[in-house]
Amino acid sequence: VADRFLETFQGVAKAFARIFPIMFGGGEARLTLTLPDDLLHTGVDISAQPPGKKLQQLSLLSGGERALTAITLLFAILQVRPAPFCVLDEVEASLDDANIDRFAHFLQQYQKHTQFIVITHRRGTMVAADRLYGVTMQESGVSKMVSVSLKEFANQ
Amino acid sequence: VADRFLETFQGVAKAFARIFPIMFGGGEARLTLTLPDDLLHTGVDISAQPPGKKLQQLSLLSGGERALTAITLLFAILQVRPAPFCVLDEVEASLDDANIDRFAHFLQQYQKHTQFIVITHRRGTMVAADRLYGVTMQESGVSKMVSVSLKEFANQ
Amino acid sequence: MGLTRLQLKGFKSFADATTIEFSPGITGIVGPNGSGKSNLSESMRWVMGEQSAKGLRGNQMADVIFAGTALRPAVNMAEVTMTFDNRDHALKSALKTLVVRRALYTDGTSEYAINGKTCRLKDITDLFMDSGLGKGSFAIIGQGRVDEILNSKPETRRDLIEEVA
Amino acid sequence: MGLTRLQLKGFKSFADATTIEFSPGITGIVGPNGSGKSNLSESMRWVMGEQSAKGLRGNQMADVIFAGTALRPAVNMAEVTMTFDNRDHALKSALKTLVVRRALYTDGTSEYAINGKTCRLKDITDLFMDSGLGKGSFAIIGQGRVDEILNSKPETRRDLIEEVA
Ligand SMILES: Nc1ncnc2c1ncn2[C@@H]1O[C@H](COP(=O)(O)OP(=O)(O)OP(=O)(O)O)[C@@H](O)[C@H]1O
Ligand SMILES: Nc1ncnc2c1ncn2[C@@H]1O[C@H](COP(=O)(O)OP(=O)(O)OP(=O)(O)O)[C@@H](O)[C@H]1O
Ligand SMILES: [Mg+2]
Ligand SMILES: [Mg+2]
Repeated sequence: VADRFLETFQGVAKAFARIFPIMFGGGEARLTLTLPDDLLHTGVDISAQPPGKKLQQLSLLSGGERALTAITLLFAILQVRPAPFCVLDEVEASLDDANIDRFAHFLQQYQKHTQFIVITHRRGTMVAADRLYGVTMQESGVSKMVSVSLKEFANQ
Repeated sequence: VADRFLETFQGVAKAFARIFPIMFGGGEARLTLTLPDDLLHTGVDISAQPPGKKLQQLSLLSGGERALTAITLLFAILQVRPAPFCVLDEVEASLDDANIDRFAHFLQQYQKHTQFIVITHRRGTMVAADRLYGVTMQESGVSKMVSVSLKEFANQ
Repeated sequence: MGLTRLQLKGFKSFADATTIEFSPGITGIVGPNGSGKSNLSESMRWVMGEQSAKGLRGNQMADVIFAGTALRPAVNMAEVTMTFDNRDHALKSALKTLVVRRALYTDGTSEYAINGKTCRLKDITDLFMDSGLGKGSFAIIGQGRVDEILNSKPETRRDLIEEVA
Repeated sequence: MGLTRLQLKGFKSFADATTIEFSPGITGIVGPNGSGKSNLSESMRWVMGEQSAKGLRGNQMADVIFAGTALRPAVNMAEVTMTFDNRDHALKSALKTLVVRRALYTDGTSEYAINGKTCRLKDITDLFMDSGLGKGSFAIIGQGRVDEILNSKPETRRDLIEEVA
């Protein structure tokens, strides 16, 4: 069990360190074990250094940098162990448009192995989707699903 | 002291109930005292009912409905006691475009009495501003202020 | 393994019977504030065995039952059914298609079923164990919760990796 | 009362001396993720007397001093100055213009001044008391914190209204 954990951890750590500079356009990040000699009780530490900046505690990162770091870790885990499907509810709300495009690009890479259901109000994410479903409340308080044309959004 | 609190509370409660349906395009909301006979120890309860929906606990409101309710309360307080200035850091991140326009409209009403500094990445808010300052990091890790033309954003 | 269909009736704002077909790739869900998008993702967590009412933004589990509107009465039951293509057996079952159903009545009665056969909640959660979709799953990220992993304890993150190991 | 100018030097990512002029109305602050926008709003809270390092996303107050980059060395001091037009005396002072300055050195020394005259932190926080800009102010809403008021205890909200009463 400890072996499988270590193997998985090392896989995720490797993927995390590889994906981060692609997601951020540079910089570096690491996952480390707090107790490398005690695999049963160890925790996992995260360090993230956006491009050109000094390595500082996670709390000092900006709202968008934190979201992107967490999204990077998600993709790292999905790379090592693709979940059958993944539901993301507005995870990119704090990303600027340039970062949304990078995020959307990653969705397109990973969707071969993982089905994505992405709730969003950001255009950059919508145009990356294969299809869009709209939720409406024509009758107050009652939700209804409708199909939405991708072209409609691509032109906004 | 208790009298001033009651007077202020009643003013804010009145403004909150008035502004909410304008902000939400309908519906109603109330501020109530938990202990109306004990002004020294009373708390303040918030109830909010978006248009056409049944009155339910605040926790069931959507992300955008919660943000808009909190923003409504802020404007109610500003109406009764305009703060000299007000700094808003991405408070509208979860609002859809229709709600952003309503929020931006309110900023324009209240800016006569309160100076607003609004950090945003939403176009609808940017076009309501009187001026825009950009923060850039041309040199990695070092922030620099630049002036930004409003036209530049209005055309995006 | 693929999610092929989601059906809701009486779950939160989805008063009427609703069916959504899913295909491989990226499906975007869009709509105005308060229209019901997060309710959709919560319906999936619920049918997969979520037991925390607070985790679904309520005080008690009955809060997921459609409570009525100004024009419509409340209903007495919430029901969600999820259909999976399990030909790769990513879920712990020999079956190739899995239809998971959960219902809750206002009187507190719960119903659980797999492929039409009544079962316990535990049978449903066992199905998703070790698939990355189990309890504490990283695969369903709720609104406003994306950077929770950065705030969580080092030990909690370790559990997350343990879950997929 | 109006905010007329903000000056920063060595505060978080604002390594170089920076001056921002403010006018009445709505000023928008825009820029990419991580560029320094929230650092700006935190500099205002800091010069107005914020004493919680955690409230400024750090572990200790020294975390607000520019820590250097790959190409630039750290500095030994953070300094913020805010200038106010106080002709309506919304701030507790008979003076028509108020220049509030705060500095922190890496050795832990702090400096506080109003209109060039050294003072204590308390003199600065007293200035803003009852203006709606004091401790627990509703008038500066941090990123990701807009709906905090909905989660807060009824008593905390009462304090908020007390603050402006
Ligand atoms: N049991 C229930 N019965 C009826 N309506 C409910 C029930 N539970 C929640 N709702 C309603 O569902 C709405 C919230 O839906 P949801 O959170 O899915 O919106 P959303 O589309 O995600 O919006 P946003 O874009 O703001 O996040 C609320 O207005 C709430 O009143
Ligand atoms: N003491 C410091 N020295 C140098 N850089 C710092 C210091 N403290 C914070 N920073 C940097 O400031 C950046 C964060 O800035 P800020 O939070 O203002 O960004 P932002 O423009 O608000 O971004 P977002 O749009 O994502 O919210 C981080 O990259 C962080 O590394
Ligand atoms: Mg939502
Ligand atoms: Mg920010």
